[in-house]
Amino acid sequence: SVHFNDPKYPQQWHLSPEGSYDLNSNDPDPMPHPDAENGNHHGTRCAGEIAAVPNNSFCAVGVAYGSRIAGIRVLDGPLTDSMEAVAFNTHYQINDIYSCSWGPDDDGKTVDGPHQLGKAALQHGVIAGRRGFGSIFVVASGNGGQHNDNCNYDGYANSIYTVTIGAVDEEGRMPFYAEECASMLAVTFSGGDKMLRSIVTTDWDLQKGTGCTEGHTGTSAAAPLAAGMIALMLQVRPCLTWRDVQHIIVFTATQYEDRRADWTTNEAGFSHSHQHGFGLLNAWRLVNAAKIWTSVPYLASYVSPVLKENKAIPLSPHSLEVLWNVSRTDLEMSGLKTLEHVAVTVSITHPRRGSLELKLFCPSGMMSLIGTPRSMDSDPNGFNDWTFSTVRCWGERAKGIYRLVIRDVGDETLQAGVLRQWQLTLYGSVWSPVDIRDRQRLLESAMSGKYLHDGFTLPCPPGLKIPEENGYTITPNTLKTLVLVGSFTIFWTMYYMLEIYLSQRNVASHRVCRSGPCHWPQRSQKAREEGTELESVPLCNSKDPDGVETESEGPPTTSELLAPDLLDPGAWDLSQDRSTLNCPHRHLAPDLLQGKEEQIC
Amino acid sequence: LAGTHRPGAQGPGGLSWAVHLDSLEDGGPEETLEQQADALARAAGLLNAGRIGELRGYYLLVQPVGQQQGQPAEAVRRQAEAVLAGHEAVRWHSEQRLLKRAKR
Repeated sequence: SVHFNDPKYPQQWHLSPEGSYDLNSNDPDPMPHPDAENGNHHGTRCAGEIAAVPNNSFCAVGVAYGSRIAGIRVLDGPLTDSMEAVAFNTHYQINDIYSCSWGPDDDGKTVDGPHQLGKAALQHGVIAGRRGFGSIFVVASGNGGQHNDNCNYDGYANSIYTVTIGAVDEEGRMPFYAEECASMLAVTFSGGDKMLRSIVTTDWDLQKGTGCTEGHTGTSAAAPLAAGMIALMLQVRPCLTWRDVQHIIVFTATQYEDRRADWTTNEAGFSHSHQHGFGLLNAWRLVNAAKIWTSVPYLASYVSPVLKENKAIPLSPHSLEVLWNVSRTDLEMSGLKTLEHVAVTVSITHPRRGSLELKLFCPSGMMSLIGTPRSMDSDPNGFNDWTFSTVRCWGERAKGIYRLVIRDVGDETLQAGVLRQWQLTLYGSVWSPVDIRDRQRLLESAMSGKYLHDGFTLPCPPGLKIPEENGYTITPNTLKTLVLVGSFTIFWTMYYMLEIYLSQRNVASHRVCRSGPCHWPQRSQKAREEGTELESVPLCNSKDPDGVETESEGPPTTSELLAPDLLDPGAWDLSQDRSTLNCPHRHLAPDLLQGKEEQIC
Repeated sequence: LAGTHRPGAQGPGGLSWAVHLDSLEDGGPEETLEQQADALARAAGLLNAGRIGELRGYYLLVQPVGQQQGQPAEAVRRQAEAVLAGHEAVRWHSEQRLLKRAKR
């Protein structure tokens, strides 16, 4: 029902007009700086998907075209843990959503994620970011599909603090590059194989190009669309917490027909697929749910003891099974009743890590494939306190027996792996299964859009004023400039002081006193009264009008010495006409020469 | 450079360590932590490049640019590790290594 004059808007098959309804649009595109390999157009493609301005007759339109977009450039150079930590919290009281279309290598053999500082920054972001409602971290699940990679080997994707987004093509299928994982929350559109359309967005390209592309693809293209839809949610309800956003995604993502998706419905009625998460994001459903959403209870958690096993992992078809029973008493302290994320931290030795398969069964029997075999991963170091996670038990009861089943799908030539130890961590809330069902019903009643008009608004607290601790920061360039200016100033000061010293010494050495000791000219009474008297070195001897040279009696006063600026290097130029040098007072205002003597050199 | 942990603060290719300081009393003034970090950096032969983002108590200590030519990296590393590992105010420390991250 909305019309834009942007030429490629009609090609933007992935936009859903009713979900992108916007209240204003007034944002110029942030232009990046060109770099050598012109590599940062990646950011502009993602930015365009989110916030390209409509009706400017340029290129296309962003999902949240009323939002403002900031670029935090961190990939175009050496990247360390501390730099990641800085990036995750940069301007975290201004930026609501951090859309991260990057991560560890998707080569099917890397196991990596945020290190100590990155983890601390993610946690700090959800606690203190966005005025205390929590920064929203959206991450792309990865492009390792061709190496049968799994995003549970990526610590950004399987973190409880991030919204992990996968990709589907325009027919809703998992594209060749996409990864499966049990910690994926939802999917949205991106490019598929050759015959299918990719994402249309802006594409800043210094050397060539039209500023547009119809070829944006990968999970990099899906994450920003999700970020844009989350922005629309925050537009209707800014006080949604980071966990509210995750809940609304779980409650509103839509399951759809895809035989290969292997959908499983859990005890709480949520359907999840390792390929598609809880389903396809739908902006209309997300925004209507956000409009009436009241905040979920605080995050509760339960951590089991470290369970030492030291048990061998048999070759397939056999498997090692270990259990842990979480009793009512265990949960009493935290009040935890229903689940959100379930995490398992394992230490396993094995000569070829890619041969291992790990499955976790929640008390309801819901199975999560948390670690998949990876043919490319021949790492002999196994897993050392690596945390896998799953969202497939979302909304299920927390109490009961959890089963971890590990299989070795490698060949028998290798030495058997050993499960050293494991630890179970449950995250959830005091919501009961009844509360969850009530909320599901409430949301369905809102999908008609009857609450979307402005008349209906739930109270929304403004959030906390959290100062961004960053004091004034001097960038290295500014610092270098200051140092340069400072050195320059010091140098010239030294030069001038030397100059004065030498000139005085020079003058003193040329001074001839014929009649006895040298005396300073009389200090005029008048000058002393007026306070215009200045201490300074006599530049020449004094001579009375009839030409007889006499000695000056004391420090000459201002009126006697107003010579041209003899500190000016040119003034000491020996080739200079002596007359000028000798009679520097010639151009004095006559009234200044009222003294008894006329100063002559 | 205080409070200005910027990636550019450390010389390209220089060694750097992240440290988590035990603030004397929770909520104590930032300056105290800053001074602690300065003193710790001096003791370890490093430069305090400032707090790491918004993480209170976390500081980045970098090898001064001038020193990078002078001393072999291994000697700098040994000295820094010895000081940081043995210092009572250091709750945690970690040498910063390059991470491989790719656009998706």
